[in-house]
Amino acid sequence: EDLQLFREVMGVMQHHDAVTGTEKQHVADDYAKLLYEVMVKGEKITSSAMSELLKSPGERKEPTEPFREFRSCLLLNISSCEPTENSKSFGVTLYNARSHRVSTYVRIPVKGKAYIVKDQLGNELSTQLLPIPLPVRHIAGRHSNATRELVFHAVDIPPLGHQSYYIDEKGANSTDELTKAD
Amino acid sequence: ETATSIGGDLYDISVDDSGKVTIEWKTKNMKVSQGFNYYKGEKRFRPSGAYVFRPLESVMHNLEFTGSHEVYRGPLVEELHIIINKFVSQTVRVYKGEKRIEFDWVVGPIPIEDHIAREVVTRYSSNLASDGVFYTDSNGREMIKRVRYFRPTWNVDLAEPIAGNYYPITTKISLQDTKKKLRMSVLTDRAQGGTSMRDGELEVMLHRRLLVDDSLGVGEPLNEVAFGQGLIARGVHYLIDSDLQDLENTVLHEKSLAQSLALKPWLLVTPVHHSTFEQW
Repeated sequence: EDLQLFREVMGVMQHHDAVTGTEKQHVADDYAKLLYEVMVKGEKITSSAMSELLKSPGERKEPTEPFREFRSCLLLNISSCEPTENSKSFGVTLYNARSHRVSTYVRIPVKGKAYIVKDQLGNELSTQLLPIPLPVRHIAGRHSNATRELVFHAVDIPPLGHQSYYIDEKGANSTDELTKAD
Repeated sequence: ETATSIGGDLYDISVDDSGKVTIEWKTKNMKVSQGFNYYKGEKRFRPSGAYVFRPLESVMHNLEFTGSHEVYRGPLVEELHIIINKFVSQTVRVYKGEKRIEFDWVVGPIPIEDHIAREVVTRYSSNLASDGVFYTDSNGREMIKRVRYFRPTWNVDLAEPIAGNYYPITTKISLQDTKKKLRMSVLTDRAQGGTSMRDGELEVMLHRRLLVDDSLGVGEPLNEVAFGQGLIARGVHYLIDSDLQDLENTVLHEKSLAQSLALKPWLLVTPVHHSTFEQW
């Protein structure tokens, strides 16, 4: 039923106004609302699909409860991601929708001052923390505590496949003013 | 503290006092300067609007630079954070080991207190001789040759040189210097409009805020508002150089970059409170 809703909304989005942006403002706002609602509903589908994909071959049981939740970050375009800002430790799974192997730099909005990133084999990755540019932090409507972006390099994500990383905040009692050293 | 430029071992990227970015390649004779400008939108007859791009006059205006910039360098990425003024800023990035320069631009809210409609563009001006020819991929696949002030099927006399030379871009606009055998391309993360009004220069429109309906159907001006103020647009351009001697690899590299810009991996987060790596 969630997927059907998604199909219906994407059907509406084929309208030439939705594609080109020549609709009235309140129609554009409604399109955005429709898309947002079905993306949130779609999260249930992606969560159960990722649970299936993450089951190691031969393993029959699903990942145990806390690890079965896969949440999207729909506000990365304003450097905001509630789950990564408000968790001291979290897993990040990257799903590569392309039919080619992909390496990419990942940017995650965070609040802390130092993080450890491990790949699924436990190797610690080189990371870098950068301040989120001021004009982005002050965008009207951006309700985010994130002041920095955590950057690391995801190498060789398989085609139509995924890769997971474990991220843990170091020195959890970090203060929050942005120092030059950052 | 003392760094004034970024670029790793491929580029030397710095900012001048007017907020313009200058890029020099360390490995080839190529130089590009990037800056923002705007057109005033036509308001009287046949105004600029959702269906039409018609600047008030065929000149572009400079944006006053009242901002600042900061340099951040580290093991994975080097960044230039540049604030041009109250409604235009950008971050210029170079990632380690990647042959591209990323422009993360933020435009808006575009001011209209002076009742002037504005259409903000970014320009990449290089030292390449492109002889009035440039290419756009208006369908996301093939590159279509465009020649300034020219139409392939009739002798055109452009009464509006700016609007008449603007073309749709889906993922890429480029120009090339056949003597130097170099190509400059700008990859976009969404469909935009663009042109090359001067040799060696690529121009892409980023954001518009107009004040009069263009009477072509929508019945209201293209004046998007969010949270009570003008909409803020944020996007990414990749600036890449390509060697025309090695066309095979050039095409593959550009195609892969265009796809990676349009189809980034999907990021899914699993909060794992109080769980160790082993448990996870």
